[in-house]
Amino acid sequence: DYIVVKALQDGVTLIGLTRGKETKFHHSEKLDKGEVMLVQFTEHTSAMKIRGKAQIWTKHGQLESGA
Amino acid sequence: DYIVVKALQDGVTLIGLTRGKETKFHHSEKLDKGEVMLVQFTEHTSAMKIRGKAQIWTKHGQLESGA
Amino acid sequence: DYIVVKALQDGVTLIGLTRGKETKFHHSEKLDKGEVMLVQFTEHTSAMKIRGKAQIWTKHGQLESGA
Amino acid sequence: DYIVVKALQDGVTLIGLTRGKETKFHHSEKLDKGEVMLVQFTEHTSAMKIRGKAQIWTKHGQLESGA
Amino acid sequence: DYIVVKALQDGVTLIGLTRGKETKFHHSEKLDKGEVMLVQFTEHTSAMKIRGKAQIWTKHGQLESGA
Amino acid sequence: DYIVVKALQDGVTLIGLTRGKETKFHHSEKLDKGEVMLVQFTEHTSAMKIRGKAQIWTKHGQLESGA
Amino acid sequence: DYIVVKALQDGVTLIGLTRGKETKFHHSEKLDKGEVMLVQFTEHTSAMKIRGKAQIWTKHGQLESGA
Amino acid sequence: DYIVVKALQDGVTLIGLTRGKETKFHHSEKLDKGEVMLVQFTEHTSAMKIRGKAQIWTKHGQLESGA
Amino acid sequence: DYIVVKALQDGVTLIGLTRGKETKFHHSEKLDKGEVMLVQFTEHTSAMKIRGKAQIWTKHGQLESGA
Amino acid sequence: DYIVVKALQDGVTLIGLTRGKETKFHHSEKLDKGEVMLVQFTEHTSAMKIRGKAQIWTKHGQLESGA
Amino acid sequence: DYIVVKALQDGVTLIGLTRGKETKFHHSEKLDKGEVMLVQFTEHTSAMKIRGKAQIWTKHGQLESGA
Ligand SMILES: N[C@@H](Cc1c[nH]c2ccccc12)C(=O)O
Ligand SMILES: N[C@@H](Cc1c[nH]c2ccccc12)C(=O)O
Ligand SMILES: N[C@@H](Cc1c[nH]c2ccccc12)C(=O)O
Ligand SMILES: N[C@@H](Cc1c[nH]c2ccccc12)C(=O)O
Ligand SMILES: N[C@@H](Cc1c[nH]c2ccccc12)C(=O)O
Ligand SMILES: N[C@@H](Cc1c[nH]c2ccccc12)C(=O)O
Ligand SMILES: N[C@@H](Cc1c[nH]c2ccccc12)C(=O)O
Ligand SMILES: N[C@@H](Cc1c[nH]c2ccccc12)C(=O)O
Ligand SMILES: N[C@@H](Cc1c[nH]c2ccccc12)C(=O)O
Ligand SMILES: N[C@@H](Cc1c[nH]c2ccccc12)C(=O)O
Ligand SMILES: N[C@@H](Cc1c[nH]c2ccccc12)C(=O)O
Repeated sequence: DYIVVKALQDGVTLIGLTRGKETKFHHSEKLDKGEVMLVQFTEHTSAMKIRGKAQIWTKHGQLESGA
Repeated sequence: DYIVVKALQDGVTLIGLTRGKETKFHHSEKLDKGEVMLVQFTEHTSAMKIRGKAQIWTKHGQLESGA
Repeated sequence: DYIVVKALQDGVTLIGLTRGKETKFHHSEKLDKGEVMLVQFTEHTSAMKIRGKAQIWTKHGQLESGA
Repeated sequence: DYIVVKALQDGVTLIGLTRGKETKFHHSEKLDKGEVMLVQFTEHTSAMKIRGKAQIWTKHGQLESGA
Repeated sequence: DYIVVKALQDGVTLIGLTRGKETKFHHSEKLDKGEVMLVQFTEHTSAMKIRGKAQIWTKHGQLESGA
Repeated sequence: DYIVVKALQDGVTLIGLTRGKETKFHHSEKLDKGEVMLVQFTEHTSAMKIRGKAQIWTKHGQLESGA
Repeated sequence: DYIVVKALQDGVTLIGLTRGKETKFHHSEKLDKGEVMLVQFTEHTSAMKIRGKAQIWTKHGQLESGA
Repeated sequence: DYIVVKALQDGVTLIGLTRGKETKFHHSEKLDKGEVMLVQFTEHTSAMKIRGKAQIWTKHGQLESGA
Repeated sequence: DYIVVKALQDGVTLIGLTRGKETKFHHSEKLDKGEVMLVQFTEHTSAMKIRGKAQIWTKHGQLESGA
Repeated sequence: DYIVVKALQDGVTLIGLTRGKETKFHHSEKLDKGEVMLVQFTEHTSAMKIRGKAQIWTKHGQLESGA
Repeated sequence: DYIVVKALQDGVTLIGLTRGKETKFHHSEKLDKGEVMLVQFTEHTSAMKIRGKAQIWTKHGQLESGA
């Protein structure tokens, strides 16, 4: 399983949270406007958080993040 | 399996409940308006609870939480 | 496999029943109006019971509990 | 595989029959009107019986029990 | 794999036949009108026989038994 | 994989043929009109033969046996 | 995987050919008009041949054999 | 995976080619008009060749061989 | 996975390329007009090349080779 | 799982990020206008980043990167 | 998983890139106009690059490479 994120503005952040007993941020990737990330759920990442305005494609459909 | 949660207001909480004989809260993630979380069911999380107004995408369709 | 439950009133209870030779209640989660639970069938939970007025999403479709 | 049962009257019973060489009742769960049960086929349950008026959702569609 | 049987009259019988070199009846369950059975193919049951008037749901569709 | 057979007359026979190097009849089940059989392919049965007038449901669709 | 064969005349033959380095006939089943055979590909049968007029149901659709 | 071949004329040949480092003919089956063959890809057969006029059913659809 | 190739002219060649670190031709099969080949990807074949005018059926649809 | 990227201008970069505890760039592939890359998620690549104007095909649909 | 490439001009190149920590070209196959290649992702190939004008069929649909 992977998701697709396209930044609609500068400074969008895609955060990976740790898998396991604890839930912490292990990586935060900055995206500039127009940049696209494709990221999997992995052995180390069982949750993700997206801040800022972005288009997101998931297996449940497409949505936009941002206030 | 993962679900997608988009906060429609500040202070939405996404809670992970423990897998196993006992059922306790192991993590509670605060979401501000517009923030999006993508979270899996995992070895440690077999149930989730969402409080506050949010859009939720699941394999059974889309719904909104909140009074 | 997981189901989704949204409480339509305060005091909805979602009960987990034990897997195995015996069938007992091992956990009962209270839900206030608007709160949403997503719960899996697990190694410890092979049956569930829902009391009170709630919307339920399952792989066989959507239904409402309550008199 | 799980099924969903919603009692349409008080006193509906959902019975689990044993898996294996013998076929006996191992559990009988009473349901009041409006209560919903979600139950799996398991290591101990390979057959089920439903008595009284209830809506039943299965992978083959929806049906009602009761005379 | 499971099938669903709803008795349309009293005295419907659902018979389980043994898996293996021999084919014998190992269990016969009586159903009264309106009662519903959900039964799997199992380690001990590789064939079933239904006598009397009943509705039957299978992966190949729905049918009625009875003369 | 299982098939469904409904006898449309008395004296319908459903025959199981042996799996393995040899192909012999290992069981022949008589069906009276209206009786329904549900039978799997198994470790001992890799071929079946149906004689007499019957409705047959298979994964490839529905058909009728009989002259 | 199994196929379904219904003889449209007497004397239809369904032949099983051996799996392995050699390809020989290991069984030939005679079918009278109206008789139905359901046969799997197996450890001993990796090819089949049908002679005479018959309806054949396969995963690729339905066809008729015969000149 | 299996394919279905129906000869539309006498003398159609269905050839099996060997699996492995070498690619040679290991079997050639003659088909008379109207005869039908159902053949799998196997441990010994990873390619097939069809000469003469025949209807062929495959997972990619139906086609006819022959000039 | 297998593909289907039907030569639309004489002298069509279907080439198998080796699986592994090196990529070489290990077999080239000549096809005359109307002849049909069905070939799998295998332990020894991870790429194929087709020269000359032919119809090709693949899991992604149908196409024609040739200038 | 693989994705497809077609550069719509010169200087498009497709970046592979490392799988594991750390998230670093391990490879950056330059694409000129019209060039197409097909890339898998792998043992070493669990996230990708695309900069510049390109068409991207993923299992969730098609999109364009670039401001 | 395999893709299909049909050269629309002479001199189209289909390049295989290595799987593993490093990403290098391990093979480059020249295609003349009309020639068709069918290539898998393999133990040695986890990325591909296509230069020149060609039609490409993938599981995400069909596209053309080239400026
Ligand atoms: N560390 C948690 C992260 C997580 C996954 N899903 C969640 C749902 C709610 C809260 C936390 C989580 C886990 O692996 O289970
Ligand atoms: N600890 C429980 C959590 C749970 C999962 N599904 C449930 C349904 C009802 C109540 C509790 C649960 C378990 O892993 O089984
Ligand atoms: N303890 C039982 C619970 C159960 C599952 N499905 C049932 C159906 C009917 C009654 C009880 C059950 C079991 O694991 O098998
Ligand atoms: N004990 C039986 C229960 C059963 C399953 N399917 C049946 C069908 C008919 C009668 C009994 C059964 C078994 O596990 O096999
Ligand atoms: N004992 C038989 C029962 C059976 C299954 N399918 C059949 C078809 C025909 C006759 C008997 C059977 C077996 O397990 O194989
Ligand atoms: N004994 C044979 C029975 C059989 C299965 N499929 C067949 C097709 C044709 C003839 C015989 C058969 C076997 O297991 O292989
Ligand atoms: N003995 C052969 C039979 C066979 C299967 N598929 C074929 C296609 C062509 C010719 C022969 C065959 C085998 O198992 O492989
Ligand atoms: N012996 C070859 C046969 C083959 C399969 N697919 C092919 C494609 C092209 C040429 C030969 C083949 C193999 O098993 O791999
Ligand atoms: N020997 C190569 C053949 C190959 C497969 N896919 C490719 C794509 C491009 C170039 C070569 C290839 C391998 O097995 O991986
Ligand atoms: N190294 C990370 C890369 C990653 C995958 N998915 C992510 C989501 C967010 C941030 C980083 C990642 C991992 O394998 O898990
Ligand atoms: N060597 C890399 C090749 C690769 C696959 N997917 C990629 C995406 C981006 C960059 C490189 C790659 C790997 O196997 O992982």
